[in-house]
Amino acid sequence: ARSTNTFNYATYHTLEEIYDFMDLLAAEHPQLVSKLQIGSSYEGRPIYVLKFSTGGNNRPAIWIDTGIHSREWVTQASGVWFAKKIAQDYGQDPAFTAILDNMDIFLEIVTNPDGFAFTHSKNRMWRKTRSLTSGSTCIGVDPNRNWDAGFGKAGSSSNPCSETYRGKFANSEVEVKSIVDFVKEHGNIKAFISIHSYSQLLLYPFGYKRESPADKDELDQVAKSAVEALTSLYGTKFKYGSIITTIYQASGGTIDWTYDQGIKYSFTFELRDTGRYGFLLPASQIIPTAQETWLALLTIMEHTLNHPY
Amino acid sequence: KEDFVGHQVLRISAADEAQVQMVKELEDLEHLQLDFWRGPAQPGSPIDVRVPFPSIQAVKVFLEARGLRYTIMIEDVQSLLDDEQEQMFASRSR
Repeated sequence: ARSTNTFNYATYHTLEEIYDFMDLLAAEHPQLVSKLQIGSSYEGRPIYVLKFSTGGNNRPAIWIDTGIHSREWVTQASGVWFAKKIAQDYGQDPAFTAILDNMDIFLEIVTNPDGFAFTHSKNRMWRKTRSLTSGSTCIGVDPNRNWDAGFGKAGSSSNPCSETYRGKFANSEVEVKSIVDFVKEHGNIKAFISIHSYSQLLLYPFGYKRESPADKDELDQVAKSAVEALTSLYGTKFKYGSIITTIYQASGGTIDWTYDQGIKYSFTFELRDTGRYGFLLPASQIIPTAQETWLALLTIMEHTLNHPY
Repeated sequence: KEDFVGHQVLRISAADEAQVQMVKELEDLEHLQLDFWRGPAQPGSPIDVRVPFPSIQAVKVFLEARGLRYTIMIEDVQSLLDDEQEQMFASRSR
């Protein structure tokens, strides 16, 4: 694409095309957008995060990531759409402008680059990282079981051949460790939103234990409002609640760790498939999915802005 | 490139906790090479599983023998993948 205005948001893209898009967006909006490299993947690919900032120094920030499970293609595609939306709405939409005038946004679109490249080259159904496990012929770790929150408890597998293999130790995956280091280094992230697909859920901690988070009532209220906003666009039905009560026990998960770090507004989305496509959601549904999700993200971001802590 | 010709995705409805446990037994049968897209969770939540062609008969016998209701969500995974590739190629050439 020659510009982000001619980029086709209604189709799936390769890793290279998404990385090119990031460069285009940063070049078109040098005052607002910068591309940071927070690490390199197991196979040596750069791990990029887009930073959207209107100034200040280490402002309170919102983190959004997509694609940690590489086969969930509608999430990376939505992440590309979110990036363009942020750049084009700043200065246009008053509510969103207020958010960016006071907070930074970090957006990691391809959180598992090796896995994503593999879904394009060899196996479209690949979910995990591509790291080798000594003593096993099976490859990869589930990057949403590898965080240091209830790591190793029930809700993940010790079998390297399992899709929910937790890895030999917490943060063994460089794709996870890079985010951990970034979050600790930054120290002022106030909302952390990790986006998956599919099953139309908006979830908050915990996944590894039944105990409710201290901020359960507030998180539940925010999730309720965010789901209402999402559903208002196309009627897509979402459920919301804690991970363990809404789906099942899952240990070593991203937002359990971020919440334990003190990031109160920690949420995970499971985006649509409203029909019968699962991970193979047709590209025609990318933009509607991104649009409805954006309304929920706005709700969470506004709440974060209006409830400093 | 891995191909998924003949792979089906079944959507299983577990009516109660006992049936959820039965599906979890299925999950442990590694030789079937099952890929749970939506794992067994709460009764009433759909369970979606990609079944490689060689395992389809065995899985359906397992489900029917235990009275577990299922529908075929995707008849042939590879044909959806082919559509997806075609769409990407067409948009790129446009």
